[in-house]
This record gives sequence, C-alpha cells and structure tokens, in this order.
Amino acid sequence: ESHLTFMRETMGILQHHDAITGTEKQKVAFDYAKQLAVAFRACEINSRLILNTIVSGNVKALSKSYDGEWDHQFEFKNCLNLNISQCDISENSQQFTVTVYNPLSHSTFQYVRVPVMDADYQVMDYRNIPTESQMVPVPSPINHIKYRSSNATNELVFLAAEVPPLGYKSYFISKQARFPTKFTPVVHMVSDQPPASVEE
Amino acid sequence: NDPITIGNKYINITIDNNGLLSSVSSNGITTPVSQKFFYYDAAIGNNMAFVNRSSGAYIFRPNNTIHLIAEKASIHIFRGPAVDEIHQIFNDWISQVIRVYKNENHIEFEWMIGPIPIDDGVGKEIVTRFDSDIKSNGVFFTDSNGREEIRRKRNERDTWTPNLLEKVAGNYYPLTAKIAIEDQKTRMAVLVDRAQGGSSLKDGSIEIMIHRRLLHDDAFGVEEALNETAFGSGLIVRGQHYLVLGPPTGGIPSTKAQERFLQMEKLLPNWLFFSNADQWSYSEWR
Repeated sequence: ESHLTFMRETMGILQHHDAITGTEKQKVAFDYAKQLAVAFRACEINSRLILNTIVSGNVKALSKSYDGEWDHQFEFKNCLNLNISQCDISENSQQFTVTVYNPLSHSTFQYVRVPVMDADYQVMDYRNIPTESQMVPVPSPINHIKYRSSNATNELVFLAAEVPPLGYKSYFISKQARFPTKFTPVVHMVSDQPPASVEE
Repeated sequence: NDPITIGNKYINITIDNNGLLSSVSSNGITTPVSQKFFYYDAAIGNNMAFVNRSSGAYIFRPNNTIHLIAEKASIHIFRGPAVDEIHQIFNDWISQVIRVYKNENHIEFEWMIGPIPIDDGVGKEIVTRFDSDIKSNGVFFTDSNGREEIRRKRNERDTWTPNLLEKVAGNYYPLTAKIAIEDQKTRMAVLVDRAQGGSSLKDGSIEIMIHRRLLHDDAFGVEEALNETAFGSGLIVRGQHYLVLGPPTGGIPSTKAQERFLQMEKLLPNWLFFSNADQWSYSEWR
C-alpha cells in the first residue's frame, strides 16, 4: 500500500500543467521523470510479487506431479524507455521472455514491439508454437543526433493475442543463427501442428 | 510514382506520389485525408504589457500565419505479417512512421521532431494537421479529462460572445485523450499518447501541437525561454497519434466505441515485463 500511495502522490504532482509537453523547462521534465522512475521502481516490487504469485500458482496447478516448492523467482523487469525503443534486456540477451499482463477487464490484442539488435529472432508461445513475428527498423533522425542510449537497430513486432482480463501471457524469444537483414520482412510461419496438450 | 496503399481488411490508407497521406478507407467509408506538418512563428511581444507578452512556457501565443514545413516526403515501405509501415522523411528534423497493424482498425502515426532549427532567429511551434472533406461546420470535440467529450465551436464560447484577437491560440483546447470532428456521413478522431493542445481551425481539419522551441520568455516567472540545449542541440520529441475514421452513428462496434476501446488500450496498456532467459532452456521455462 505504501508503494502504491507513493505512486499516487507522484501522479498527483504530475497533474500540474508543467508536466505537459511543451510547457516546461527540460530540467523540470527530468525531475518529473526521476520522480516517476522512483515510483515505478517501488511498484515494480508489487508487480513482481503479483506475477510470481500467479506464475508459481499456475506452475503448481499445471504440474500435478510437482510436489516440491516452486522456488524459481523470475526476474520480471520493466523497460520504461520502450517508447523510444530502448530496453537493456532485449538488446543484450541471447534469450529473454516477455510477459504481457492485461490490467483491463476485457481481453486484449496488443502488438508488442521489442527493441533488438540486427539479428533473427524466434518468438515461441507457451504452447511450444512459434508466434508470427516481423522485424522493422527503428526510426532514427536524419540528422543522426543520438537521442537514446541504445544500440537497438530494429524492433521485433508480434501479436500478443487474447491476453485474458487481469491475466497474462508469456513469450520466449531467442536469437537465431544470423542471416543478413534485408528488411524484406522475416516471417516465422505458424506451425500446422496442433498445440501441445495444456491443462488450463 | 503511383499511389501506394497499405492496410488490412479493416482499414486502408493511400499515399500519393508526394509521399503523403491522401485517403483513408475504414468502416465502409473512403474519405480524402491528408496529414502534414506545419509551424507557427512564436509571437514576440512586449513583456512589460500584460496583454502582449511573448509566446513562452506559460502562454501558447503563435502568430496567426501558418507555414507548411514540407510538401513532399521521401518514403520507405515495409510490409509484413504483423504490420505495414511507411517511413516518411520530411526534412533533416522531421520524420514519421505511418503504420497499420494487421488486426487493428486504426492508423498509427509515430512522429519524431527536432531539434527545431532556430538559425533564422525565430521561435517555432510545430503542429501536425489532418485535413479532410468532413463538413464540420466549425464544431469539434475535445476531452479534457479522458472521460467527458466537450463540444467546441470555433470562435465561439458557450456563455458570451468573444472577440478573438488571437485566432489560433484562442481556439486551442487541451486534449487528454482525443479530438474529433464529424458531419452526417463521417467522423474522424485523433487520439493522443500524452496531454497536448489541439484545435480545428477550419472545417474538416484537426491540428495538434507537438513541439515548441521558443526564444523569448513570457514573463510569468520562469525567466528563461523554452529553448532547450540539454543535449547540445535542442530536443527531439517522439510520440504517437492514432486515427479512427467511420460513420458517426451505427455500426457494431460504432466508431465512438472503437475510439473508446482504443483509448483504453493506449492509455491503460498491457504491462510488459522482461526477463533474461540466458540461463534457461525453452522447455525449462515452459
């Protein structure tokens, strides 16, 4: 509750008109960004706890033969600079997972954009089925001014379909053997095989 | 040199041979829609006189003349199974991606503006403008809290008769989620990804202010002009607008319902969590 209250207070401060685009000095914007980042970091602890509880609960429910304690703690991290195509984990990992949590009360379809390096990637869903994905270049200013601290040149786009209300879906993304990127779209065909049996 | 179309089964857009948006087909309606970037010169005032201050951090006060930034854009097109994208380059400091996802019924515009040049000694306020043939009759709709849509009428106020001396600034309103215009046949809405200012300064038109670089203080206390050099060369902004077009009434879901769903998904988006899995095999993770 104290973490959430901290976030609420920060959001309250950001109701001030100086937090609106084009009306504030940049030093003020930096300060707002700093306050928001601290609030997010505080709430990240809550979200990790929630997700770990859900994931652990699901793992236990799925594995009837599983009789041990679920002791793996996933390191769920936010990437707060995704809006400028910047994410340390997706750029620097050979393999990573993306967990999409839907806070709305209806299911959602969202195209996820993940900043990545110039390579081929495969996106697998939880059913052991490749998810169709596409690489597109990150837009960059023509004047080549560096406006972000990132080496990502591309974004990997895929559809997180039918994420249940107040639920989540996870995707496993792995770097594949390198092929030259020609920006003809890379298509990972969806398998004709039926999904592996999963108890829901 | 031929017009180019991208889209999906719900929505299609056409790019003319200048590389600019020329029409949108959506929800059974095809409407000529153009989208271009413009700028206003920031007004230079006399800060000693309260009614004539310069455009600054507190006051959006552009001169009334608008300047078109580029008549053409060079484009690159990327088509794929998830999204079609057109990357437009207008000049050294303005570029944009227009994208249509395969299962979405809206158009996404991701613009990148800056650093705004000030070599000519003039402060500038940059706007994006969507022009259509919608006969909006001076009426447009804005929200100011993400919930209630408020009817605005150009050059008018609900409870008195104004004599607007600043025809641009006097018709600008805050947008928290969207701005829309409509006639009996067509409704066009643009959703924003952050609070911005917007207006409809002529029938069929929607404009939204997206970046400013000013050279004079407005004497409201900051005592500095909004001329940022934090990164050595002025700020670059990047953001998104989402365009929804369809009939004003009817349809399942209706155009307004589509806007509402889209607003929910953009302003309350899914939370993305990333985990390094270098130590995991897929089967272990699964």
